[in-house]
Amino acid sequence: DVDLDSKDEL
Amino acid sequence: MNIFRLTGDLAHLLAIIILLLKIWKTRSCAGISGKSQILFAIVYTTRYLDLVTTYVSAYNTLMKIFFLGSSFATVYLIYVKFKATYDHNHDTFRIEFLILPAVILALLINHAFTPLEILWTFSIYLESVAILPQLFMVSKTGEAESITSHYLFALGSYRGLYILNWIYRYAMESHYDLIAIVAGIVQTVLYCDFFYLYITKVLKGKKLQLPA
Repeated sequence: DVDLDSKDEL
Repeated sequence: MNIFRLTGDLAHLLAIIILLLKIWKTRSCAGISGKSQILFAIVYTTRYLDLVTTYVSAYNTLMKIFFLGSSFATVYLIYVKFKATYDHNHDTFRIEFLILPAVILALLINHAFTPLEILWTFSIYLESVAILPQLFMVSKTGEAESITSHYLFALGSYRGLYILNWIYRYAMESHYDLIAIVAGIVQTVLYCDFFYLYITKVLKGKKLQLPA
């Protein structure tokens, strides 16, 4: 879902 | 990666380096809230647990290692090495009133009910209020050394720049994460009063004096 790639942020 | 996030991370890096240099050079942590630094160490620990499981990029891994190392080093300098200069009379904010609500909120509002996701969400909520003990201490002492205000300006700017990054990512990649965005806005708003004082006073060479 949408939030997974916000884990590439610090 | 985009320019807003990169400058945000660099502002964050700068803030941490300013703080470490201030404490190390002056061999004193006067005016620095140890409680906020403890909260930051908790934030990075609970957020960067994926350091060992997922590899995003060398940049991502290096920054996580630096943030983890520097936050623990800062706590060590305050509570061990320069303990004698720690101003615990003014660093009295009850951080359990920040940690508990963040835990409860993370359990209630999250993207997935898995340990890693709950810890990440907790760290996002906690980071948004982690600076409160420091801002509280500045308001109690009524002033801050200019180096401390530079630290706070850089630290406050970092999440402000992340907001621009989220706008950019929504516009360009139609990606957004409401939990990070709402917490990031709260975090940046908490600095607004300080930003006003910093720009109207410190940049004019005056000391940061809060209205008594």
